[in-house]
Parts: sequence; C-alpha cells; structure tokens
Amino acid sequence: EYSKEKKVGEGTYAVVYVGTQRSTNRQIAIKEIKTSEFKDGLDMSAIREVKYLQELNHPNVISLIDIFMAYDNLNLVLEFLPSDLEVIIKDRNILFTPGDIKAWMLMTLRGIHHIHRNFVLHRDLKPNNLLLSPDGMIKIADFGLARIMPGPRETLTSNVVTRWYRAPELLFGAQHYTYAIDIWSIGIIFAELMLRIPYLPGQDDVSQMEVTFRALGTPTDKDWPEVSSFPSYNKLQIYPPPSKDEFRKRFIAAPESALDLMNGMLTMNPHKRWDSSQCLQSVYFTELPPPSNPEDMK
Amino acid sequence: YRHSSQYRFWSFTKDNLKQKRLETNSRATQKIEEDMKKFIGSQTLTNDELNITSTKAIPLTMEEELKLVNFYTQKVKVISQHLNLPTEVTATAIVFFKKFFIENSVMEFDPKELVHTTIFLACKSENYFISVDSFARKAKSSREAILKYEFTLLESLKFSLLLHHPYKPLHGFFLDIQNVLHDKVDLNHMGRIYDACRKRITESLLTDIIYHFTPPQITLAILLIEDEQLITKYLEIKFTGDENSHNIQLDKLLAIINSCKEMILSPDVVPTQDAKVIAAKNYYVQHPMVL
Amino acid sequence: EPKKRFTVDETMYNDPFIQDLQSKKEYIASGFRTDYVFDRILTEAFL
Repeated sequence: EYSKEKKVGEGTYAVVYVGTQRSTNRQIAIKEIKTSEFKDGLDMSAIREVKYLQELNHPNVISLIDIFMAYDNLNLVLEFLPSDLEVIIKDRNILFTPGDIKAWMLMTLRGIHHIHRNFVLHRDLKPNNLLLSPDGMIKIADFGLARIMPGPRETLTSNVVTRWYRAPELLFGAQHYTYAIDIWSIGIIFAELMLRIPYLPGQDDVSQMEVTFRALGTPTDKDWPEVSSFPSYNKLQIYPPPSKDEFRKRFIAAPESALDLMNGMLTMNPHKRWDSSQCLQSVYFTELPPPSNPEDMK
Repeated sequence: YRHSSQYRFWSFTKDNLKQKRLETNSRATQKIEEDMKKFIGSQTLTNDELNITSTKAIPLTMEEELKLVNFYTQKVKVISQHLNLPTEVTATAIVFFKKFFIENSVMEFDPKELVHTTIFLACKSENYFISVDSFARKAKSSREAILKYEFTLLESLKFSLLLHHPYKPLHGFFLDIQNVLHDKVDLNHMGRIYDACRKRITESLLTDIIYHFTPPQITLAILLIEDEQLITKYLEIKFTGDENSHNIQLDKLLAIINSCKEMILSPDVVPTQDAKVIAAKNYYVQHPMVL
Repeated sequence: EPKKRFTVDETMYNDPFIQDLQSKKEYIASGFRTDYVFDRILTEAFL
C-alpha cells in the first residue's frame, strides 16, 4: 500500500521518507521508528507520537493516516507536509504580508486549542514543528514530547521545549505547569514571524533566563506571586519590563492589537497568561487585514 | 469519547465480542490442527500414543481460553499492585492484557509471557517510566522476555494507547454531586464510598464491561452499587426537570447503568485448579511430543 | 465548543485533595490552576 521513495530526514529515533499511498496515489510521509536504538524497547517519543496522534483529529494538527510494523520497525504514515515555518522565516525571497502572519497565527492557535481541549500538552512548539501542507495549511507536528495533563499530585519535568521557546516557569524549574507553556512558545514564534530572526536566542539555559528577562523584565512577586520561591530566583539580575513604546519599537510594523495579543501570550505569570480561547478571540483576528487565504499564500 | 480510539477500535456489542473471540480461537485451532497433522504424519506412533494424542492434545475451546485469560489478568493486577504501581497504571496494564487476547489466542502466545510486557508497556504509556533492567529485577524476569512481545502487543492494541478509565469520572461525579445536591450531601459518607468505588472499579476492569460501556457509565453503575439512593436522587435531579438541557433520557441511562451493574456483580472468577487443567491442556496441544 | 453537561463551580466543591494544592508555593509559582483540574475530571465524567 505504501512506497518509500526518498529519505528526507533522520532524527534520533526515526528516519523520515517521502512516499506514495498506492490506493489514493497521494504523497505521504513515512516516519520509520528505529527499534534497536532504544535499550528499553520502544522509544518513549514513538509511544507518545502514537498515543496522541491516534486521538487528535484537526485540520491544524498533523494527521496519522496509518501505522504498521514492517521488518521489525514501527512505521507511522503521516500526511505529506513539504515545508515548515522555520524554512519560510529563513527564506528571504519570501515576503510576509500582515495577512500571512495573521493566517499562520490563527491556524497555529486553532491547532493548539484542539490539543489543549483534549488535555494534551505539546511541549515542543517551535517554527520547524509547524509544518505547511501544499495548500498552505499550518499543521502542528512532532508529539514526541507531548503528554496528557497529569493528575494534580504528579510532577512534570521542566526539561522540555526547545530553549528559545521555553516559558519562564520552565526556566525556573517548575514541575506543576499547565498549557500556558505552549502559549508562551507560540508568542515567541509570533515575534519571530515579525522580526524574521529568533526573538530570544539564549546560548544556554542560564543565559536564556538572562536574555528573556532583559527583554521582557524580571518577574517579581508583585506580578507573579511566589515566583521568588523558585530556588534559582535569587541569583537573578533584576531588569525593568519594557515600556509600551520600547515594546512597540521592536515590532514597528505591528498593529496595536498584535502587540496586545503578543503581550497576552508573553505574560510572565502563567496564571495570567492568555489561554488559547482568549488568543483566538483577540481583536487581532477580527480587525483588518483579514488573515490571508492559505491557498493563495506561496 | 466517540472520537477516542478506545471507542472507535475497542467498543463491541456482546455478540460481536463473542464473534471476535470465536474467530481468534478458530484461527488458532486451525493452525494447531495443521501442526498436529504434520506431527502425526512425521512420527511412527503406536495406537496407544495415537489414542492419547487424539484425546488429550485437542485445541482449547473459546470458553477455556477466556478462563485462562481471566486467570492471568488477575495476575497482572496482583503483580502491578505488588509493584506499587499507581492505580491508573495497573488499570492500563489490565486492559492492555485483556485486549491482547482479543486479537490473539493463548494457543499462539503463552499468557504467562505477556504478563510483564503489558505491565512494562503500561508504565511507559502512562509516563511512569521504569527502565527495562530495573523492571526486570523487580519483576524477577529478564529484559529479553519483557521486550520480546512489546511490538506485537502494541500492534495487537491497534496502537491505541490512550485509555479513559472510570477513576476520573468517579472524581468528577464526586464534585458534580456536591454541586447538584448542594448541602444534602454527607461528605464523610461520600469519602467512604469514594474509596470503596475505586477498589471496585479496578475489580470491574477484569470483566468485559470495558468493551460494552463508557467509563462514566461504569462509574455510575459502581456508584449505584455502593449507594443506590444517593445516585438515583442525583441522576433524577440532574437529568429530569427543566434544567435537563443535557438531552439525556434518564430511563435509558438507568437501564444502561443497571445492565452494567449486573455484569459487574457477576464476575467470572477462575479457580486456580481449573486454570491449571486448561494450562496443561494448552501446553500439551502445543507440545504433543511431550504428551 | 461542544456544550458541556456540567458547570465548574469551585465554591460548591469540598475537595481538599485538590484545593489544598493552590496554597502550596511551588504550585502557585508553576501556574497550577484548580479549574483546569476540575474541568478535566468533569469532562471525563461527562464523556
């Protein structure tokens, strides 16, 4: 039923091929999970991909078409998504209109809204996990770090999310975080779409805190109760939050509503940070220009 | 729930569940009979030996298989609890084990060999990760034995790992009862039945209700067993009268819950002796030379 | 959003198992929210 034509990528636990589904003649991607690599049997990332993709079904989440064993390897058949936002952001030949950025943000937030209402945390949102279908649809992919919201007394590891997109509560080592970490990542992606360069590129985990707080201000107990109870809080340099003008200067072309949305997503205190519903209902998405039609975008 | 893989792949009527088990059994029986023919054809057996082979080395019936599976499912529960695994991990291991033997026959896979593998995969799937080496030590098994059928298990589960168990619904109804019945609820009494219900939920997963009812229906059936008066009152207020904008017909819901309750109260407990006889028969049918 | 068959009304719940957590420092600082927990378990009850 499936052919593997070209190897297009290799990760720690999987090799990705492009192929064709015989019955529909449509292009597909096959993620072949290496089995020998993981000394504890099936790799945890593979288990998570399988576990969550089986349950999620949304136009802005990558769909799992089929899954099968072959030659002792686990194969995930996924829809073929030839590009991703990282490629687009880096390609200077592609001009972004405000409507384009709005469309990408809308689709990403719809996808994460669906993931969150199924009580799943993605935990690795970044431009190259936002794939693009041939008809311009954004699809959230790579559920290798995903997990379902834990029970109230369970602890979570804070060592998740690629550093530049990591929320401040994770930088502090929080173990009872919520969906808010995914919203932070999307806020950083929003900034990167407008700047066309990474917004908070820390060289390592410690400097990531420095870079984040220098840009957005060091949180205090006043705006984030108990933030000072994190063990790593004491060694922090205290920076003032940017003024509205200073913030606006960073994103010259952005309308006021875009800055409000970004502020909502990049709110330091996870309690006050906007959730996916608040983001989707922000003025930014209802005022002109409308989001571009994905089909018309390059 | 209808979008969940648990509903899409693993919800059956009683008839088609029985049909499924018969298919699995007949597929394995066919294979056994072919092997038996080859075995008899390749040996020069005396009449006595022929006689013994044809009377003792006969494939298991579907009912016998089910007894053996239920016996070993009980072991999965006991070993998981012995390993101090969280309740939901134990429940996942039980359900994984049962589902494996919907798709496969005990004449194809020795249930003993799947017990640790299902518990190990349940730990991984429920983010309660234990390395295979430390798991092997605790379970007094080996990494090879544990990993041997991990893929086969995943495939037999139709790759559906996310399970909805009745524990969270129990907690949810615990809350909603407080909301709907307001101060007419004795919280200490609720606390007592809460623990009893959790235990009964785990016990109930050993029956076939997981294929015929949704987790909330199982929870309500168990609450009905533990405190019929409280639950009936709650459901009446919740699902009748003008505030019943939930398009749930109370009589239909009660009928479902009561049929679930009947199944829970009639579990199929398999005496060890019976299991031993069936296991011996299963062994002989696969190793006629020993016989 | 599909219509939910319940309303989360935390003032009605006596649930120390969960409510005690919102006074723990590490929970507050992490962004832990009891309404997320209640929403999850009530959704599972009305699946």
